[in-house]
Amino acid sequence: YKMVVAVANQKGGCAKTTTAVNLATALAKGSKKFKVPPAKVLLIDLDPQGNCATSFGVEKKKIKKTAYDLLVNDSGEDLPLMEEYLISPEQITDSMRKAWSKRNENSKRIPEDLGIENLWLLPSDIHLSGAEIELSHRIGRETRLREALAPIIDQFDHIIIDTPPSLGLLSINALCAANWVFIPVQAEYYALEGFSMLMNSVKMIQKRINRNLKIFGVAMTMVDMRSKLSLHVCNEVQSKIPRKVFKTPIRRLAKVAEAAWTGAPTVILNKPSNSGAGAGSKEYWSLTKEYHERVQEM
Amino acid sequence: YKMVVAVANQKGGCAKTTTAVNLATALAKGSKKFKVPPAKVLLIDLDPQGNCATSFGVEKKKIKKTAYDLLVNDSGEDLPLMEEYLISPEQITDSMRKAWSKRNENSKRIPEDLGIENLWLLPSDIHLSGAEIELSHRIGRETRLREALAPIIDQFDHIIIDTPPSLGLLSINALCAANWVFIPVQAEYYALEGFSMLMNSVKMIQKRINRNLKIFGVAMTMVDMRSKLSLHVCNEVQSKIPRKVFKTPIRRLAKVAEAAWTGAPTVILNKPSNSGAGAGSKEYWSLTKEYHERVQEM
Ligand SMILES: Nc1ncnc2c1ncn2[C@@H]1O[C@H](COP(=O)(O)OP(=O)(O)OP(=O)(O)O)[C@@H](O)[C@H]1O
Ligand SMILES: Nc1ncnc2c1ncn2[C@@H]1O[C@H](COP(=O)(O)OP(=O)(O)OP(=O)(O)O)[C@@H](O)[C@H]1O
Ligand SMILES: [Mg+2]
Ligand SMILES: [Mg+2]
Repeated sequence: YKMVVAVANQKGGCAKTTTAVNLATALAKGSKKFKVPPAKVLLIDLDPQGNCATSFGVEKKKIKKTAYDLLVNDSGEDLPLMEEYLISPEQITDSMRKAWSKRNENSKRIPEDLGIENLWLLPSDIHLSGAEIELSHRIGRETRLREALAPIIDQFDHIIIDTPPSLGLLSINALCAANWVFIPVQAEYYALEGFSMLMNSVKMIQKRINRNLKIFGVAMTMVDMRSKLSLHVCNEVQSKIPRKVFKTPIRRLAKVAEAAWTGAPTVILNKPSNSGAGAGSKEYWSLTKEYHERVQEM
Repeated sequence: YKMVVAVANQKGGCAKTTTAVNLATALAKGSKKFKVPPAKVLLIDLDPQGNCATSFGVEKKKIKKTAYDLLVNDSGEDLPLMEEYLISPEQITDSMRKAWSKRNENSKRIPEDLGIENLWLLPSDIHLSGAEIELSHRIGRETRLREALAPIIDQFDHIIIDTPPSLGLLSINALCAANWVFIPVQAEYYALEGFSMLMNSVKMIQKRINRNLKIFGVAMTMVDMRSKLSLHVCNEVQSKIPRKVFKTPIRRLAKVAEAAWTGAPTVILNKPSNSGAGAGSKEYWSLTKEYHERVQEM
């Protein structure tokens, strides 16, 4: 089983980026405690907002190539993907450590283990929003990403693709390149309406463009255990797609959002713990553990 | 000054729909306390998710025509917009009251004043996401909405347009039809990155397609006064565009999100108050008051 996973939901703000970034990082890093072996992971940002790079403190001005270059590249020869296009684990580690000291000016020592070894990033920026119009007239516009990834797909254990909040050509490219789709659903009312819309779109893509696409899982995000609305939405989603909803709900926790400001995903910034700063980290580690278990069961 | 206002921000989940719905409703209803006279308002939903209709308890299956029909209609003759396309104030009132009794089964009496007189709604649904591809080959694809609204623009005091979380053809149509753009910004870190992206896009639209487009205002949403990150984002946005940020920040309040579940905007569901259920309503009424004051100053 090749794990190429699109993290998608056209509803805005449901934690697609936060989930893609923390899942990819936890899979790459691995943890004995959560029984997740380290793995080689590629994180692809297919959203022109480019929030994946920000999540690791990577400065946009320093980025040489992005997903835009990959999608519109017409030269046809095998691209030197690994060296030219991807941000390496060393560069990601360097950016995180620099971003950390910028945010924590008064502390001397950068945490020893703030670093990552097995994670590569294909970043994006605003130019990517031009790709939708530019590609719309080209033959095979929906499968550009799948073709571009073919030469390197075997070098990774997991490829995780963050997508924009829409069902346009960029998300369709991600859903064609992927064989799995992972769906974060915010525990709020409008999210219910979007969920059935997404289910229909996945069915359409399965029928017309990518027969292999299957739903890997659904994660409930920004859950507030005290709110009747939150629990109502969780129950509704559970009843629509019972076996796919991950057991670990991700609660709304300030430290998860603050991690983006510090420039490192919460799973490596905060030590997992039952409460306090590490609560969100623990929840994303448990989610990753369940991801790994479900892969093993296949 | 014709007030045609696009509520836009390509960042997902920053409260575009919640702001468009509450602003349009408060402008239509009016309030002596907040010194806002009642006005004739058209709310247009240009997001395929169709969350505006949901906000008033309007059932999607009952909708006859949507924004999709308006945008792709090629017959060219003057469309019978008001009767055929728009949901009337009576129908909106009826939907809200029905949705209210469904959610509050045990209570007998529907609140007397749960109703609206001066608000018309052009709803949308999933078909609208097909419009982006269908229109992309047509001449004048960016100005379809502006042309379609021309015959009825003088019948309303305010036209408020909700947009999807992207800068595709649908949002561009809204920004071409509008002479003002109102920008909700969530007080979270990723939102900062999106904000400068949006500023650049607005400049491009001003230069190339709609010389009249100006920024009417920026509203900080889902603010948490206790969070350093939240205050940091508010300060950053304030420093980038000082005179345009509305004085009233909208806090993250559960009752604002729950109103969508009940099927009525919080400004008419909850009596404005300093704390408790009416706090969000008061904040959106203050925002509407400031909107009205800024219109007066022009
Ligand atoms: N568990 C959480 N607790 C608190 N805040 C969260 C959590 N997960 C995400 N957030 C915050 O909520 C906001 C939305 O999350 P995020 O940007 O990841 O969603 P998205 O689906 O990628 O949005 P978009 O649709 O714009 O791409 C961000 O500001 C993020 O920091
Ligand atoms: N002030 C608030 N307090 C609490 N929740 C809020 C507030 N405003 C909006 N919400 C909730 O946050 C979520 C996002 O808001 P909303 O859907 O209005 O944003 P949007 O920008 O329209 O999203 P999209 O990008 O998907 O169109 C919704 O579930 C909404 O109910
Ligand atoms: Mg995102
Ligand atoms: Mg919306």
